[in-house]
Amino acid sequence: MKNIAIALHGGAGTIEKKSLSPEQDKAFRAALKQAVEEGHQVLARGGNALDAVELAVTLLEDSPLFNAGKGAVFTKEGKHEMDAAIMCGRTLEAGAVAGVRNIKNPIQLCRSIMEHSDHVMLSGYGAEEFALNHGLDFAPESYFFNKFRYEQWSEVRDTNIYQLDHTVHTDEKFG
Amino acid sequence: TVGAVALDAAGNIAAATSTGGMTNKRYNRIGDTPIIGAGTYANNATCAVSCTGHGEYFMRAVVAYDVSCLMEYKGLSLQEACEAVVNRKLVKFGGEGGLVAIAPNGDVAMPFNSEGMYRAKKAGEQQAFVAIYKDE
Repeated sequence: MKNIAIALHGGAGTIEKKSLSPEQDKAFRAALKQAVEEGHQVLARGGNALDAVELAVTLLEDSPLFNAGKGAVFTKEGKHEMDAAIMCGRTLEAGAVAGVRNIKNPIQLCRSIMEHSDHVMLSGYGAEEFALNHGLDFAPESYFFNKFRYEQWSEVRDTNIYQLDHTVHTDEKFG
Repeated sequence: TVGAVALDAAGNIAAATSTGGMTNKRYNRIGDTPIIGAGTYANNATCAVSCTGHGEYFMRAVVAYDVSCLMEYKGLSLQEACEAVVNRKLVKFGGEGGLVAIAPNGDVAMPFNSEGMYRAKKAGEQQAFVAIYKDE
């Protein structure tokens, strides 16, 4: 097999052994393994690096375990607002989105922006309009709802505290 | 936040990152993820990088591009560049988090300065490596 490789992450933070149950530990590892194996298969079949990273991130977005796509955290308004980016090392082309809502897979929108627009980053409603014009999948708010994320948000929604997805630490920037 | 970097058989590399941001964020806050050079970067001449962590610090430290610059201008290896940025520069800023990175020669680095990072890699015909905690 030629020199191919893939690496991925699902977030960093205050993740200690005591913070995950054996079942949660197993679920996280299974999701990571599936994403890395499927991304690697793309490369093993002769696919390109862009396709591999797009697929791996799509799979992680589709998992409710991680803070992206389906598992996205709640904003102060109780919504889901997502950011994403993709970049090609060969051409230095890039596509990015910021503050998009109801886009099922923001990373696929990034790829579309990279390949079908003269721009690098689109945000908010404009990015959503671009997604609509290019046939990207949308999802209702209910698709992004996650009980664990809701409980995380419920603890801080009446404060000015904001939190990293996998971190117990809080930062009261506007306190 | 999730992200991936890859090297294909043609020797090309790429990076991708996606996030829901921070719980209870407001004012349309945007982190480092979609900012090319901060949370995501790829250049066949050096490396591909995807970051995760407290975005404000990653933006100020221009983390992804800094790793690439240390390789391009200072001649550091991928591992050395990642170590310098994540465990020295970023720590001075007070930034918690980590990244995954890959170089066109197949080197992979997954440094982080937090308690843990959900991470995985698979190279060539090797078995997949999956880890969460610092001591793995």
